Amino acid sequence: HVRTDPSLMHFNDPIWSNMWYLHCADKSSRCRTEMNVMAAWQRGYTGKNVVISILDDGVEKSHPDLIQNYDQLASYDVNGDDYDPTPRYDVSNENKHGTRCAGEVAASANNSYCIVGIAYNARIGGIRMLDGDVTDVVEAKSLGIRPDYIDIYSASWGPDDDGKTVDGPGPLTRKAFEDGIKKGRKGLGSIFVWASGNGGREGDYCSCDGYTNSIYTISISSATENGYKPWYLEECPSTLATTYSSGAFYERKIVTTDIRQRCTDDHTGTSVSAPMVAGIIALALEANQQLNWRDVQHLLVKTSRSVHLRAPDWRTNGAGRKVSHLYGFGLVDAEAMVVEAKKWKTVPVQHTCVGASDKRPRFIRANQLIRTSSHTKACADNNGQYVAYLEHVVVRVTISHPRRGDLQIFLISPSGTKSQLLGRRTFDYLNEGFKNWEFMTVHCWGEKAEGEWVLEIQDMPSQLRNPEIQGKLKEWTLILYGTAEHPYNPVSVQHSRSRMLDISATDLEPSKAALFQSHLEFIDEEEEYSGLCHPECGDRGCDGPGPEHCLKCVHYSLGNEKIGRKCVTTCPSGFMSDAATRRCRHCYRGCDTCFGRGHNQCSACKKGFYLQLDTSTCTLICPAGYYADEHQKRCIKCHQNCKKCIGFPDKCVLCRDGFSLLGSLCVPECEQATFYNTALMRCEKCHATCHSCTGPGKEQCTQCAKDFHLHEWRCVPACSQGFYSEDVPGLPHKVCRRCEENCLSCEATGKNCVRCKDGYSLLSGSCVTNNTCNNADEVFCNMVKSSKLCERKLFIQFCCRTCLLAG
Amino acid sequence: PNPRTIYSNHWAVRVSGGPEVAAELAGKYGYLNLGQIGNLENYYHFHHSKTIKRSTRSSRGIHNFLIMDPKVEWMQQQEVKKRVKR
Repeated sequence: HVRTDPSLMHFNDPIWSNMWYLHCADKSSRCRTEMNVMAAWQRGYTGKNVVISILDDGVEKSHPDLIQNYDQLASYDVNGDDYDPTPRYDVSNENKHGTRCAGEVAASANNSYCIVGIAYNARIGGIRMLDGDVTDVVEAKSLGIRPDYIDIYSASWGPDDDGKTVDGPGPLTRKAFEDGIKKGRKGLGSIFVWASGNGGREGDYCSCDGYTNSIYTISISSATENGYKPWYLEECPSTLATTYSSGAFYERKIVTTDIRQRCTDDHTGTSVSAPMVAGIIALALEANQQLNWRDVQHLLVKTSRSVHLRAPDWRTNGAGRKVSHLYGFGLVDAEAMVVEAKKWKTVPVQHTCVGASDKRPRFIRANQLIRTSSHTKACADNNGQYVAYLEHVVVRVTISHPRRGDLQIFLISPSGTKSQLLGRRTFDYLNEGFKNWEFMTVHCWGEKAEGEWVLEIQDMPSQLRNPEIQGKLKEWTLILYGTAEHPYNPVSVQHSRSRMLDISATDLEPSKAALFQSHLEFIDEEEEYSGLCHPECGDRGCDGPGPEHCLKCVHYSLGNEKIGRKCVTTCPSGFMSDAATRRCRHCYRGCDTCFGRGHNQCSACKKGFYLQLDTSTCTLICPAGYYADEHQKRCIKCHQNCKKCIGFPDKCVLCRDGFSLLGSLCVPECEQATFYNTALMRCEKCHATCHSCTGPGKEQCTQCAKDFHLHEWRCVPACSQGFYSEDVPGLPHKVCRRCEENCLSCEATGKNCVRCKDGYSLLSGSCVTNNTCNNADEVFCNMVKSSKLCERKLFIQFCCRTCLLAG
Repeated sequence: PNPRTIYSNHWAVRVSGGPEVAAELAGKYGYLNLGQIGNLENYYHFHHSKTIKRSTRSSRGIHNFLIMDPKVEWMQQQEVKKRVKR
């Protein structure tokens, strides 16, 4: 057994302390080190001699945290057709993405700059291909750059995650994937790691992305620090594994390198997770360079764990593996990966069994479930195709449908594992259906393939549709991938995790063994502890000195078996003290203190949440009719007349029906030609000249009475000199408009002046200056005349009078 | 409305016989041969500078002659794909 001791590994990189997902320096905060990266480092694996390339918008090769591991041979600029992947710089730093991903993988360690990459001794390159028109050619070129040199390609992009796109690799890119896994890494197969998608908020489903949904890519999703689904996460059954990533604003984020030689603590999305797994795979490849592309997928399936990731659909498949549509097989475990990789025996050759296509058309009726099944012998009669043990399962379907987003598709394996191949997508209103679309699931991994497979399709209309247009399942085909023999050595199958982590000095290469022997603490489980116990243990015994070693607690026990327990005097923030069981129990999400575990049993809220007293709930946003009081951290009810208020109950910004806003007050709406007198608390008459008003005076009209004119913000019976009267549609009164410049009075239409100011003369309805032009000779006046400039109001001052006087 | 396909002035062409044959074909029909597509044998990247860079209609004219050439086994005008960073 190896105990990870963070104090044995310290880096001088300034943001190392913020890398909460790798180490747990601050004992008072939550530990999220289940990815066990440091333990893999302590075993001596840091990505040496492994080459990773980031397919993105470029990589800043001169970044101080990347320069040491940067590899020119793992880089190319497909957009610019040269060997320099440096991103194009602009004011918005649009092309920062690739550099951020690269840092996660292979930022240098102990260089006093930014962070420590997960594979901090790996070679890192960048393929710049997103900063231009992306075509099938561009993608195929990018995926095929030096496949014998680059081990891992990490891509954190894809078709739009808008919840209505169904798109995937074109024919050349598909071929590039196939060539990569067949010929890359000198026949071992290129490893393609892919971010599963960011369309969670749009209700997108990652099965609609043909890249993450491909058997050739390792699709990675994300979990927040507290093990929740991040807001951006898409679900689907092709997700293989998960890493920690960013989440809500009150959860910690991921730090990495940024362009312009900077560091950032603001990198979010599933693009955090794909490079993390690329780094962890690099550690496994260092442990065993002979792993092929399927070995790596098997390793991830075998070693990833559900730990405390929260999903409503965790279930155990027919091969005994826990799997979910949110996280695949769970959180990656770097230490387990390297340990397993070290002793890994290549899995048997991959077989593909393509079932017969079922072309019987079936109508898909709204609000009904159609079920169709296929019995397969998994090509048992063909040695080269027989699939006894499953890896990926693909269902190729052709469906027509008037609104694609209303469809849900499920696949049930012979062992009873139900994968949701497609979820409803509210925004997908398109009537394109699916044409030979391949849905993929990894949920049946390890199960026996033979038997009855059931396909279920459900059409749940999200809005009114023409009942005469129905969907139709036109064709479906089951494609099974797997092996004819059991993929693992039967002996190793029985190993538990603790056995799996067994290590001896002989497991390590001599140099590494010498280097890391001093870092390894071997614990003899049989040895009894005879020292002093922690005071929180009381006299009840312990097997070590810390509060986590108590056999029972004097006060309260905090934690659980999975993440470890310890004894505490009082329960910390976010927990309630359960006196009956002497345990600290989690309050509901967002509660800081509580009197029960329910969502409506909060007594104070965490930062960012507000307590609603009448329901004892903590919410991020106060409901309508309440405002968020930052000081008290509570939702306070607005004044009864307010629909919405800010800062104070009576500082209204929106009123209930029947009330209108007067300043920041909501006052009753008064009848026509009356106003609300706030002193007397009643409606009173406006001035006779007003149609509506804010007070009794004639200067307080907001609209004038009929037959009155709005003139200089007053209501008058007639317009004064220099103004004309005009009707304005929608207003009960007329408005006085000013005649044109230099005009004393004008026609009722306002277009023609009838009397000019002194010093101006009337010419074609306009007032022109009496001054003459001194350059208006005959030629000039002929030009003015022939161009008819004097007929245009814009040019009427243009020496017209001078030319007219001159004849 | 459904998103419309945008065609570029780049083509993928499958030609057997090596880079010389591809270069000869490109020259014959006025294309610039940008070389083999990544690691894909017999697949070449052609560019036609006199075709509009982005269009909602696929190009015809000279391109029809290229596809009819017996040495061309497959050809595809490249579509601009919307790809987003995650």
